[in-house]
Amino acid sequence: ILGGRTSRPGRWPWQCSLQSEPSGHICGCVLIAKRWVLTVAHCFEGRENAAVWKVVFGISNLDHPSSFMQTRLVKSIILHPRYNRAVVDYDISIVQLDEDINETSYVRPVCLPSKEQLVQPDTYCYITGWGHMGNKMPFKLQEGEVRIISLEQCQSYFDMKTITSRMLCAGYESGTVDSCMGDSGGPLVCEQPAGRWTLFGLTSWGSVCFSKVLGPGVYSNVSHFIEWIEKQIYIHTFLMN
Amino acid sequence: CISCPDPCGTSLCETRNGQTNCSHCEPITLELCMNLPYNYTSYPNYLGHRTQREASVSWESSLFPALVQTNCYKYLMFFACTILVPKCDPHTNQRIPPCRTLCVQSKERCESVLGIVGLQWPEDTDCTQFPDENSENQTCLTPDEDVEECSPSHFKCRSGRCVLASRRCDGQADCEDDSDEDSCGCRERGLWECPLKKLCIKHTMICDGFPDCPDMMDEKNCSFCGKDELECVNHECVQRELWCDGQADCSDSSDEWDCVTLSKNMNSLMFLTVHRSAVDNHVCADEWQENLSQLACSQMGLGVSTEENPVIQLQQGGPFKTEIVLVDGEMQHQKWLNLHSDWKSKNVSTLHALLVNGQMCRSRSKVALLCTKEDCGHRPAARMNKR
Repeated sequence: ILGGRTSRPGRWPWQCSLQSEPSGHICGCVLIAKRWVLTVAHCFEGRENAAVWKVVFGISNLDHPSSFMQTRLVKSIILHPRYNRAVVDYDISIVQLDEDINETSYVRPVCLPSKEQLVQPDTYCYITGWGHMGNKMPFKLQEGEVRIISLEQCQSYFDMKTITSRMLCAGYESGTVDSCMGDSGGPLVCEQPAGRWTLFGLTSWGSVCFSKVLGPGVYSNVSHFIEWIEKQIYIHTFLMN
Repeated sequence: CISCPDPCGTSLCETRNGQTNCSHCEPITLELCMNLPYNYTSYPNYLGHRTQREASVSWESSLFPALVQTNCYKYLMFFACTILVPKCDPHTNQRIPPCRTLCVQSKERCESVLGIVGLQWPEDTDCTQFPDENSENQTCLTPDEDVEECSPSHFKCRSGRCVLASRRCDGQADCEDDSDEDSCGCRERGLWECPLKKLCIKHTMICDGFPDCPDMMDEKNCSFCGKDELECVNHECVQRELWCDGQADCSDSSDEWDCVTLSKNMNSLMFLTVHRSAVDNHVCADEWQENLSQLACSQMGLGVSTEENPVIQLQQGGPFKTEIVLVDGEMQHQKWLNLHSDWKSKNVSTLHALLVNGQMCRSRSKVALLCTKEDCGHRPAARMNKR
């Protein structure tokens, strides 16, 4: 996260880290149910084998595992069948864990929006992750507040790519607060009434975040994928055993 | 030290070895450069990007498409692509550079345009690193007459200028000759038009199981199923009686989706309804147990059953297989399903696979449930410190 700050441990209990040896943390991810995690499809490019991955929950400092940490192996990876690596469209995937997480105050699922529940431009939301900070990779989870930007306005920042309805833009023209390499797959969450946090986006792509060209970040639009997510979880839970 | 690309194996590069001897040809996937007279590239490129993904989000990938719209040099996009996705020589697996003249002319004609908006020509494009066209010991790339001047992300005006493809047919003229607003129908653009809304989609998106038109018309009339068949979401036809039988018969499993639901009646009680053979059925409460309530709730994506006594006793009538109810003012037979006699020994994962029809409901009771959604989205309360 660029322009963010270090999060208090446990503040974002749905944030998880998708790790693979020997590199360690590769991407962010989001806990949506006891055995299910969302992330983006591009995290698995060239590494689609579930056996090479593990998912770490309840962690704040990647370098100092805490007693609140829980680790699960990956049972299956479900990539969106329309994922297109050339234009980074339909950038979403579902990860099935090998066993349920234990719900604690440090490990809790986030709410998913309904299909019709769209986040409005100019809403302020939060992004989190262990991605690049512009001058270094952090050990501690970072958080940043970003503003939702309309697709039309967002398209004006990106001449070379088409912003589709599967995408959501958030950030600032100046790029002061933005997600960056290593944040991919992590959450963009907005607070809803009654203090519930709902997942509206997954960090997907943007300009080179610490280059001269700035602008907002582009996130996978979770509302667009709700039906697909629900059907996949149902199929893998009830029909594939 | 990073992993070498696949053709070199997956072992880590040795210290100081970097990616030497790892070069290989790979298909071009960078959207900007998909219409080059060559299809394979080799990395790292001349801008220092290690992968096409890195190139696709680079500053230069934004800069060149913006610059090409100024019409500063006919072959600017060709030059940009020769340094973003250098041509790969299939014999040596080495990249082939652009010729120095191409680089010099691109820079001479377009650098000043960048200066107007306060931007600089990319630092890594020192033209002296590229060989001269007449060099005997090194080949280099020059554009042919028929090379595409615009990238696939651009529309070429009749005047020859490139404007962003997203600005084509947007109601505003971007080409000086207005040609970007000509022939704006979907068909003229090689696309399919959603019947009710003027949205254009690719032909490959029609009848692929994913609705793209706002009215879902791209997914209608995709199959012709028989009288006793129903259409799966992916448009296969499956026998009506196989719907919600506990076995996936559509290849996308859609015959087994939404089989178990809750339906409200006039007292706001939530009756368990099973959509067996495409008909809604009540569930007889004979032998009903708590774990079945939990399974039903979980199958509906809801957390746990909170109803301790989920059985509703009906007031009148004897043991029945069907019940007559009023639906929209018409008398209809409401069908019933019972638990299979040896349901406890069945190794199935769905509730509806445990149910059978055609049996008497001795208890004259139907199952009603209250499921609660699992908690989500709550953060732990902030800790307070006395000051």
